[in-house]
Amino acid sequence: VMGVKEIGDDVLEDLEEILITSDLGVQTTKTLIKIISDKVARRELNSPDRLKEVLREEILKILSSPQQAPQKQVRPLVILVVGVNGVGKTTTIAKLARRFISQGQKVMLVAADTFRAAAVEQLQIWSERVGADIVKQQTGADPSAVVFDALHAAQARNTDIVIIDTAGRLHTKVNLMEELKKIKRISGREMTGAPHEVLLVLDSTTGQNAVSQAKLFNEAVGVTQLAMTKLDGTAKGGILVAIAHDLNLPIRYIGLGEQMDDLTDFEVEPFVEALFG
Amino acid sequence: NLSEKLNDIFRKLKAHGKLTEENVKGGLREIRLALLEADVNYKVVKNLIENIRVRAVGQEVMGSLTPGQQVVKIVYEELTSLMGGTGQELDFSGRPPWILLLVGLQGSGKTTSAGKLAQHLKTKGRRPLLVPADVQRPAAIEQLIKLGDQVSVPVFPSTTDMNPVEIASKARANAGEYGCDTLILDTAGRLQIDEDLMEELKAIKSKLDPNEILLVADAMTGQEAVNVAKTFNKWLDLTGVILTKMEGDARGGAALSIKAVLDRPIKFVGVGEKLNALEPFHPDRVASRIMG
Ligand SMILES: Nc1nc2c(ncn2[C@@H]2O[C@H](COP(=O)(O)OP(=O)(O)OP(=O)(O)O)[C@@H](O)[C@H]2O)c(=O)[nH]1
Ligand SMILES: Nc1nc2c(ncn2[C@@H]2O[C@H](COP(=O)(O)OP(=O)(O)OP(=O)(O)O)[C@@H](O)[C@H]2O)c(=O)[nH]1
Ligand SMILES: [Mg+2]
Ligand SMILES: [Mg+2]
Repeated sequence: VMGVKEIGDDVLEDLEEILITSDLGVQTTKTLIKIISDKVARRELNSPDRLKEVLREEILKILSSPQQAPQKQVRPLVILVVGVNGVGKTTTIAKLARRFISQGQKVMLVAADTFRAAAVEQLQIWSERVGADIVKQQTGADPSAVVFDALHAAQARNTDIVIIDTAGRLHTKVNLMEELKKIKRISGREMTGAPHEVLLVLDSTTGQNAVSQAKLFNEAVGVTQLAMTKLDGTAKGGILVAIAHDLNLPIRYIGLGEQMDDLTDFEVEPFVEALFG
Repeated sequence: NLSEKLNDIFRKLKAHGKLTEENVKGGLREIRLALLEADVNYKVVKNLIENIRVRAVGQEVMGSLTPGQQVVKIVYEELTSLMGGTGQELDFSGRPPWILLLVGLQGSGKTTSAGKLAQHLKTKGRRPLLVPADVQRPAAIEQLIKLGDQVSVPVFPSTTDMNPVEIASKARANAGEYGCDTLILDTAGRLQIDEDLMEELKAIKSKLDPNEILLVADAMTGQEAVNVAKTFNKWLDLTGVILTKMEGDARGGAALSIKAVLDRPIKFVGVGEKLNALEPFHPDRVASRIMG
């Protein structure tokens, strides 16, 4: 077990296996196992069932700690969606648009992925399906220019919510992260305070690299919300615990499928239930 | 990094005289942590540590003047041999049209890898036909058409009112008309637990009898890499793997997990978003990266 020699070693080993195989990662697992074994050493814990209960409580604590700032009362509210390649940004945007529209809001989608083949076409189809406006330019256009035009139009058109789709990019690619910073700067220039939310999308199948992703995207553009997709699969998404612990970023949305209605709000209790399920 | 840690540990241990099996435990723990931090699957790590332990308590380490370096060498060798092996070439036996089927989870990089394979095969003198068999994702067919255009490779004109099995068999029947001898089939991403969609792949397989069925998997995949690979393999009997997004900072333990559970070669790695970003898999390089 993670460098800890205590009584109940095999019980701790079982807990360690649950945490690691749920993708909580080595560091967070070490931290949690240490908390548990310290309690065992201080004789605050002596039954294996109680061990598991306390572990759940500790994870609940970690996940409940990041506080989501209250929704900004601004119009249009501008949400910048970012993340590495293939995690589900474009699909998540469609789901968000669908939700806002069902609440009576006027939504505009911004096709600022001007790089990937058929990225604009993909967002266009979603905008038609959910009933959102779309602002787009040709492939190869400067994404910041698309955003600038879109924010100008949104303010003129009485739009309630603007959601900006960006190209997937690895957080380690400095020039691509600079491009993202520029998109953020340009938004703020066209509309003071924009983007009001920066939503980082993570894939539940990703391992400990998700922590590096969250860290670098946060350093580059300041992440205000997290979404985790593909939790309809078999991955547990435990890396959210590591991210909450290390970076204190609020987890907002969960993706549970490929259709426009497959979005739910992140809730700590059901998530922890599923981890131990 | 791991080599430094192991050299440290064994220098201290050896300083106390003869190295014992008990001493080696500390080193094994560091190796285990390194592998888990690299996202190698928990059970795969367990087995691997046992294989390393057997060698580490043997004469090659115990009798060595530099036991730390010996252990580092053993880890590197075990990882490299586990991930390496034969069969890294694509199977072009038999008569054309040769058929490559790409499968995997949503967003893993199948469509982009199809474009990359088309480019790669063209440089090898083959005549590929890209076949869009994803009729579900918005603009998936358009995406492959654009990629085909970028590498000047013909693309079968699928439409969303066709079904994937029908697309596959029509494409094969018409391959000659396009002047093509190799079909690259792009399929929709799917969960390995979606029985209907796995049945669909099985149907494509029995209709076409592909030369290659390649799992396209993301290098940053965590613990589920084993379940995903195992299940796709159970349904389809995979012939190989393409590991994508390898140029990032993911340690890439998924490579080890997948190879360990499939015992099929990792034939290519994706190292970028452009269509020339496809490389052969180098087990030794990935071994060093996993060791960290
Ligand atoms: N099963 C499942 N699939 C999802 C979910 N979210 C997205 N997907 C699928 O994941 C794949 C990639 O989704 P996209 O929205 O294109 O991802 P992206 O981040 O915009 O990709 P890039 O723009 O290429 O970086 C698609 O096949 C989606 O249908 C989810 O919650 N569950
Ligand atoms: N950085 C990087 N990105 C890659 C690589 N391979 C593919 N991508 C990107 O990953 C994202 C998803 O690629 P796709 O080819 O659309 O993935 P897919 O498996 O076809 O997705 P679905 O059809 O929705 O299941 C795109 O943004 C690609 O450009 C790679 O090797 N490196
Ligand atoms: Mg996208
Ligand atoms: Mg695709």
